[in-house]
Amino acid sequence: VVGGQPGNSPWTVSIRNRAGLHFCGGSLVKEQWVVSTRQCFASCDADLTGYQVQLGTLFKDPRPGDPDQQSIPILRIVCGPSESQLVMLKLARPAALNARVALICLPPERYIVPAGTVCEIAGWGETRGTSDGSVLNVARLPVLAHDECNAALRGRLKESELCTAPLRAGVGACEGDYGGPLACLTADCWVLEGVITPARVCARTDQPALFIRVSLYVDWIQKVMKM
Amino acid sequence: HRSPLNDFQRLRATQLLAVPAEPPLAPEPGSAEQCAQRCTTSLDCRAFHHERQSQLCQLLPWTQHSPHVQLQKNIHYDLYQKKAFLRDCIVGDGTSYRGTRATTEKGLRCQPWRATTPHDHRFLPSPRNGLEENYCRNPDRDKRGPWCYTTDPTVRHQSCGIKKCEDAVCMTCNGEQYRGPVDHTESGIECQRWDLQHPHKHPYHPNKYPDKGLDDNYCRNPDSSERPWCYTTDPGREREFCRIRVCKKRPRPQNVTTSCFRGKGEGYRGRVNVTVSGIPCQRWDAQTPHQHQFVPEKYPCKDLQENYCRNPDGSEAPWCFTARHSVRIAFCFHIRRCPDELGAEDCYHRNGEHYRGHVSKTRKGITCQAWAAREPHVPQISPVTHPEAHLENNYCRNPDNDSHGPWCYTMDPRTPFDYCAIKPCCEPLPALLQTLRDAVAFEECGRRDERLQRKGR
Repeated sequence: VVGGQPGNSPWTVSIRNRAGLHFCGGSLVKEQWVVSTRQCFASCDADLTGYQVQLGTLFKDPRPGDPDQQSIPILRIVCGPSESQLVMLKLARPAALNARVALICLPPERYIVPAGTVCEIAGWGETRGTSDGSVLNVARLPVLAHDECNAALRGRLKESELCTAPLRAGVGACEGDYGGPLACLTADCWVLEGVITPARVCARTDQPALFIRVSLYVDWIQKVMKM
Repeated sequence: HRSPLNDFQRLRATQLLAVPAEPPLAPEPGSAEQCAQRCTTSLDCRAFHHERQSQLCQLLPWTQHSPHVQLQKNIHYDLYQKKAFLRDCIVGDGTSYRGTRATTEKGLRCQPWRATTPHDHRFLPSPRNGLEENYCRNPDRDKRGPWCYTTDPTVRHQSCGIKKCEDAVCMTCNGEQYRGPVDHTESGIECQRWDLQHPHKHPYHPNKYPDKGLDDNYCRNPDSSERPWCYTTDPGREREFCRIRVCKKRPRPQNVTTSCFRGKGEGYRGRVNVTVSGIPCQRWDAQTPHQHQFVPEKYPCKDLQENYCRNPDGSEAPWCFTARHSVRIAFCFHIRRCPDELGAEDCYHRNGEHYRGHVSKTRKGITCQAWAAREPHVPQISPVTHPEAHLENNYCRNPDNDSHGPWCYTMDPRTPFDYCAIKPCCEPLPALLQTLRDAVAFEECGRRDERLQRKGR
């Protein structure tokens, strides 16, 4: 996260490859399910043996013996509807919820986040020197109205996308944050409204940032967990 | 420090079924290594079953190549067979060869060792010398390798021309796809088994890297080194390259793409050379600001040109060393992924709840499971539960009015359901997105300790 600060986001998980390297983020929506983005994974039937999610710690690469850290193997991947760019990861066992690990809420189906709502991204991705890259960073971004964003993007905004307004200071997600959450406070709870996806450039000051609009796919998320 | 298991080839979840004259020995308690020790010292033992759960082992006097024997899946057993009996190549002069080749290099049939006609001789089978049937053997350490007496009266004996293991299977590029039988390093040290952590602890567990072919103690290249290597059974030497013949023909690169990347992007040959955070990539032929092993000349098949994003080591996506000292590598996830779904074969209106077409494949090309079937998935929705939904055969349908269109249960055991190769007939009406008129309550989610937020680090 560029232009952010160290913070606590107990639903944000780090996705690690077989060599133990962090390469993407995700959000814990159920004890045994993580939402992330398709861009991070080789295919919809990728063999994820040896891949893990790490939660319960603020450190990107915690020292062995970090008491709250949990590392859980990923059992399999399920791809969302074609244009969603979402995936769900089933964990080998449920995560233990505690002060460091919590579920993020799912929005009501097809819910619009009101423009101006201040939401938060989180991740262990590239900070471009703006903060301590060894810990979880968070940053606040205001939601931009759909029409305004569509105009700024010259009509190329999709129904499945959600925008946040660019900030002059250059604040935004970057490489390593993809798949992580855009969380918005609603009724005293943090709700997963967006999922971070790759942009051509991080933290632009002149263009809105795009996220996958989760509320369009809540029915699919529930269906996968039920099936 | 050499494990007795080094002489064995392991087949996971496999049992050897035989129609024996007499039943095999009763199982005895023991770890896999203890079983290997017993089988090695037993003259007629050629393989053993090892039950992981109960830690029992059963010695067997046959292998998969023995007559009236067959392999069968069995999750309770791991089958270990003596390599000497399975190899169809030779190590050194082939004295230890126990394969089943029974013809000479010129195609003559071998004379059984027990027979003394048409050629009389002194090499008669015994429990120790491994002479058996009419198989090629090397009882007198002949430099040319295993041989036999021939059934041709005019040719007393002839070499069988069995290749050396390092020549039997050649390797291409950096040998990442090499699955041959070489199990010694180039200086002749025997390799350590990948499924053992002694004498050297290491991260390459076969279960963790199922696609790297980390079988037994064969030379492999799981980390994109220059060529196959292995951990050695010499405690003083952790790992060493192996000598393996390079195939003359270099394989044509697969899955080459330039404007997008597929899978992990090993075939990406595009020209993106800036990370998503705006840092230029370092040239592959440079060693500053980052020293690295991926010298273009040593990786001829990886197209490490200029400073383009590439994936020479099977990482998650194309990546590069960056021109910034503080950032060693960066993935190039901003390169678009190539579409990997079938073209739509049909279209549907609204949510497709009235779709009655005959498409029966998912968007990934997997065949749909019949709605009335209960395998491989036990359906929660079936013709019984939804009689009005026209759930015929295995045609795509939308019985639960899924807003993302017709779907089906799939024949892939790992994918309970998926959407079909069908698209909306016309541009979908904008989804009715609603604001929150009535208050929403969330349960047991979305809460955190906010103190951390206010107190800066």
